[in-house]
Amino acid sequence: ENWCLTSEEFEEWSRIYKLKESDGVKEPILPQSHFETLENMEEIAASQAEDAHKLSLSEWRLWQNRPFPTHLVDHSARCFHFIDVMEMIELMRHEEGDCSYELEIQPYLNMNDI
Amino acid sequence: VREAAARGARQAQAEDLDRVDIEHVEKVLPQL
Amino acid sequence: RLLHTQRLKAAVHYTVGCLSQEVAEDKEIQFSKQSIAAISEITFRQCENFAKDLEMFARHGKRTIINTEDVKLLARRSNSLLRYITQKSEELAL
Repeated sequence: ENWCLTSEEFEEWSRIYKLKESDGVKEPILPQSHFETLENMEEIAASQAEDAHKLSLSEWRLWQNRPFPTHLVDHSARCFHFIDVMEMIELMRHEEGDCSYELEIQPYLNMNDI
Repeated sequence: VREAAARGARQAQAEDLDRVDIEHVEKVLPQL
Repeated sequence: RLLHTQRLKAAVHYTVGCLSQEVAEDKEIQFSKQSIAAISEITFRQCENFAKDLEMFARHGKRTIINTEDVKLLARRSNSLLRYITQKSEELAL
C-alpha cells in the first residue's frame, strides 16, 4: 500500500538480496561513458574503484546476432537495429579493398541530396 | 557521426594501429 | 519509396564519408571503407529511431510540427549531449 518496504519485506530483502561484504561479490557497475567530441558532463560515479565489478557492454556482442527468446516483453526496434548492424559487420568483416555496401549504394547517390 | 568515428579511431589507436577497421567500430558499437 | 530510401542512404553514406575524413585528418588515421559503411548504417538506423521518437513527442504535445523542444527531449539521457544540443539550439535561435 505504501512505496516503502514493510519491516518484514525489508528483512527479507536484507537477508536474501542485499549484497554484503561476506558474499564476496563486487558491486556490478557499467563502465563510465566517455565522449570524444562532446564535453564530458556525466557525474563521475562514486565507486569507480577496484572493488567494483565493471560490466562489459562489448564482451558478448558477437552473440547478439539474433533475437533471443523473450517471455512477456518483445525486443525493441533499437535491439533489432543492433542485431542487423552486427550481422552486416559479420558479412563485411573479411572484405579487403572494395566495399560491397558502398558498391550497392553508390548508384543511388544524387549530389542534390547532399 | 563524428563521435562514432572518433571512438573508432581511439579504439584503433589503442591497438597501435593507424587504420580504423570495421572491428573497431564493432567494439564501440554497444556503448555508442 | 524504396528508391527514396536508397537515395537517402546514399546521401548519408557520402556525408559520413566526408565527416570521417575530417576526423581522419584530425587524428592522423585512416578509415577503411568498411568502417565507414558500418558508421553510415548505424547512423541511418539511429535516424529512424530519432524520427519515430520525435514524431511521438510532437503527437504527445498535440502538435503536427516537430520542434526544437522535441529534439532536446531526444538528448535527455545524456548530460553532455543535452548541453550540446541546447547550446546549438540557442545559437540557431539567435
